[in-house]
Amino acid sequence: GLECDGSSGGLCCRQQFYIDFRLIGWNDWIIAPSGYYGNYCEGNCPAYMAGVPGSASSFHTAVVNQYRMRGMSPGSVNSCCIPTKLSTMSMLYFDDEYNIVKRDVPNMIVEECGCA
Amino acid sequence: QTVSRETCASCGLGQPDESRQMNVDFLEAVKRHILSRLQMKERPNITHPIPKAAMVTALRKLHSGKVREDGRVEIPNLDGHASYTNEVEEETSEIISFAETDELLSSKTSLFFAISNEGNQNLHVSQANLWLYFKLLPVPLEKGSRRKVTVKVYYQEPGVGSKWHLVEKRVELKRNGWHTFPLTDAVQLVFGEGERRQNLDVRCEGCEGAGVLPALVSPADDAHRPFLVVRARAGDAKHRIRKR
Repeated sequence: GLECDGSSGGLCCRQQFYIDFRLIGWNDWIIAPSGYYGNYCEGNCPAYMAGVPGSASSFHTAVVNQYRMRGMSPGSVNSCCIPTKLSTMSMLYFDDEYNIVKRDVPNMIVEECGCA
Repeated sequence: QTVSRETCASCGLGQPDESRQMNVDFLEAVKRHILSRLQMKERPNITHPIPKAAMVTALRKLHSGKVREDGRVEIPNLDGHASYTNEVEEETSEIISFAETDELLSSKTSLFFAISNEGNQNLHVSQANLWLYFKLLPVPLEKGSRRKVTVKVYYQEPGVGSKWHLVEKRVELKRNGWHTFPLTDAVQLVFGEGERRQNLDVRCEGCEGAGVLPALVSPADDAHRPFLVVRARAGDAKHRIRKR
């Protein structure tokens, strides 16, 4: 996937967005980690993106892209820029009963973006 | 540190209002996202933090986190270095709950834990253990005798005046230390009923004669406060779907 680092030319990419829990006053109840990568996807998915390797968000999209590249566009639906790879976040925090909870929350961090 | 524009001349220059507002909205959206993934309606209100001694002791006992002296925790992930992302197939929780005493109950051996299924209705308890610390008192013992005691942990089914069950364990003590007692069924009962409190009564047969003192809830000794460790997994135990 592409990173939104100014050189992606408005194409679908991943925008990193780190939130330091201290800055939002959540470090009193969240023991670890000290912040959260609230990354998100933004950018366009023009038709010629269909051929860019790694830009398809799924096998299904890759097959549809092959049709599009041969001019047999199945439906004129535009694809859109979504997370294609997500990772787990483990958190250690106090709950409202002052218990310490360690939680592995799947699909919490956007690692890559692609067109679907 | 949000500084109002009146006092900070340069703050207003960098960002036009709407992009600043967008950042604030986005930040609120991320906060809501985190709380919703933790099944919380709002962030907890921490008025009196847990004594650090109790917290550091408990976290040290668990594989889940390496605790540094300042109490910060490193959560090891699959390839070892300390970060906080490790791939898991399903949502798992580990809850550490510290024992509390009820002023209404005169008995010194009674304690309770305030535990809940963290808003996750179908949280299944895979394991729950009570951690108790035992101290050896400097009393003379008969030659060759060993400090063997029988610890009886009574737990009450949820609801006032309901039934008590017994978990019993014979323990030989050679030094001060922690011992665990399985309470998986007890905690599953609490979660199953959607309750938030687990009443316990801890008795020790033979402790006096053997010069052994179980550490219960005492403000003077927070580092050895009893705690309950619950390992739970989201999803119903019966219909487990495995990804191959």
